[in-house]
Amino acid sequence: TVGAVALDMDGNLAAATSTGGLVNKQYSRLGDSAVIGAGTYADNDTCAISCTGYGEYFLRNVVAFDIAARMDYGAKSLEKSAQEVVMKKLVERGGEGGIIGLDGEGNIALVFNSAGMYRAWVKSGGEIQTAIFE
Amino acid sequence: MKQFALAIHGGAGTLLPEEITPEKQQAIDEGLRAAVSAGEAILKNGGNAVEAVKMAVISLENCPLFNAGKGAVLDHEGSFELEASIMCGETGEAGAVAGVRNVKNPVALAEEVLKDGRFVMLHGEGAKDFATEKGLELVEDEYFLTAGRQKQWEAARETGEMLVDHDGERKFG
Repeated sequence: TVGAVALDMDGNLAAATSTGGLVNKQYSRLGDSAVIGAGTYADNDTCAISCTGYGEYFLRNVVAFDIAARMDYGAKSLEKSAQEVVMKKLVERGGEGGIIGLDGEGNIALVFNSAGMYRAWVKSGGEIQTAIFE
Repeated sequence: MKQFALAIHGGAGTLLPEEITPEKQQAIDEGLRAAVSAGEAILKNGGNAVEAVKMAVISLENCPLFNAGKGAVLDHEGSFELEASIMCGETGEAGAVAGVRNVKNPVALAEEVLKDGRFVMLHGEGAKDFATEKGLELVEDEYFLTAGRQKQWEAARETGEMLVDHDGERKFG
C-alpha cells in the first residue's frame, strides 16, 4: 500500500491511497484503501489521512475518519488523535499498521504500531526526509 | 509566507531491520524521495493538493518496490486486483476504485471518478470500462509482476493464508 497527504499554498488538504491489497487474497477481497473514511480522508477543517496495514481493522474501526472526528468533536491535535487511534484503540483491537496525516497548519503525523512504515515528508523551505523504522 | 507540506508512505508491516539489505534500503529511500519530489514540484508552483497527492502516488505506483501498481501483490488466482482512493479537503469530493484490473495507475482513475462527480466509488469491470472511456492507460497483467511478489505469492499459496505486503515471515489467517 502507498499513500500521500498534502497541504497546498491555498491552505487546502488532500489525501490519496493505492494498493494491490493482501498477497493471495481470495473472493475479490477489498481492504480499506479504496474506502473513504477508512483508508483515506481529507477535510480542510481537520486533516488529511492515508492509512496502511491489515485493511480489515482499518475498515472496522473507520480509522481515517475517527482521527478527524477526534480533532473536530474533541478539539484534540492531529498527533494526539492519531496516537489515540493507532497506538491505543487499534492495538487493543488487534489492528496492525499506520497512518500519515497532515493538518491545515502543516503539522505532520507519522504514526504506526507495526515494526516499520516506509515514509517520507517535506515542508516548504525544508529538505526531504525519509525513514522506515522508529 | 504561504507554506506547503507533503507526506507519503510506502506501506507498513512487520519487516525487521535485519530483513532489509543496505541495497534494498537505498532503493526504497530513492523511491520515497522520487515520490515526494513529484508531489513537491506541484506544490512549489502553486499547484493544488489533489494534484500533488495524485502525482506522489503515481510515482509510488510506478516504482516496483511498493505494493501498488507495478510491484503489486498477486491475488489467489495470480492476477492483480487494485484499489485506490483520493479526497479533496476543500470540497469534500472523493473518488475511489476497487477490484480493478489492468489500469496502470489506479489513483489516476480514482481522480477521474472524483472529477466526473457522478459517483464516489466504482469497482471491477465497470471501473475498467470507465478507465477506457476516460482514456487512461491499460496494461497487461505482466506489467505489474515482479519476481519478489511472485515468490511471496507462492509461499502464501502453500499455506493458503493471506499476507500483508511488508511481512517477512508473518502471515495472517
